[in-house]
Amino acid sequence: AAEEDAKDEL
Amino acid sequence: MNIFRFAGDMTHLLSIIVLLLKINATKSCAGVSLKTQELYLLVFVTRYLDLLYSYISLYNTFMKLFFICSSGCVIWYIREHKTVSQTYDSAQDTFRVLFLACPCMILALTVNHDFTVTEVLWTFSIYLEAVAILPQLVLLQRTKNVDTLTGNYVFLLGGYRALYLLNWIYRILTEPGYRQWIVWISGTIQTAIYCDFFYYYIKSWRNNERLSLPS
Repeated sequence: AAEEDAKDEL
Repeated sequence: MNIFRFAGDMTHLLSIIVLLLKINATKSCAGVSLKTQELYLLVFVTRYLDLLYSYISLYNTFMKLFFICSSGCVIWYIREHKTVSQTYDSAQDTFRVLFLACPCMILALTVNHDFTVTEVLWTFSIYLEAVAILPQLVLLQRTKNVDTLTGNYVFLLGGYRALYLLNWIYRILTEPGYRQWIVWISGTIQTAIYCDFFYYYIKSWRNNERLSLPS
């Protein structure tokens, strides 16, 4: 799930 | 969002504004690589497909739309604008973009988190962004006496990547469980590609000379 958080960056 | 991420985004934004300003004010795209701009458009379109199905913040949405539209705008200037397009030197801008895009796609199909269309395209965009500056750097190297604004554009673009590295270090230290190996490794390679350029940019700036890269 942490890897999904990557998508809050541009 | 931490200060490094925000500063990175603002630097990225500023780099594009500097590029548009240079093209619009001088009505010339001399020294600007169309290939790099086309690669960036491909990067933004494949990465920001999530605009269609996920929402993070107004800030993110605005920035994503800005990056897509601004690279489209630069491409339009170089290809279509009556006077600007005449200053484009296609004979110098000869980098084979398929040599970058194809390996990135193969890598994205092989190394990804999820074998879905959107995830593979997102991963592809991460890999491609890492190397998309190469045609621009090759073009700069071929251009004697790089004009100041074009030099500043590339410097700001590299600065944005360096600030993202600091952002990741900050997040590693402050967010438990935070990790994104694909993004970190690609981003580190992307920043490393600028090292040589940074060296000559700072050297020319300190000596008050115009930037020229050794071939």
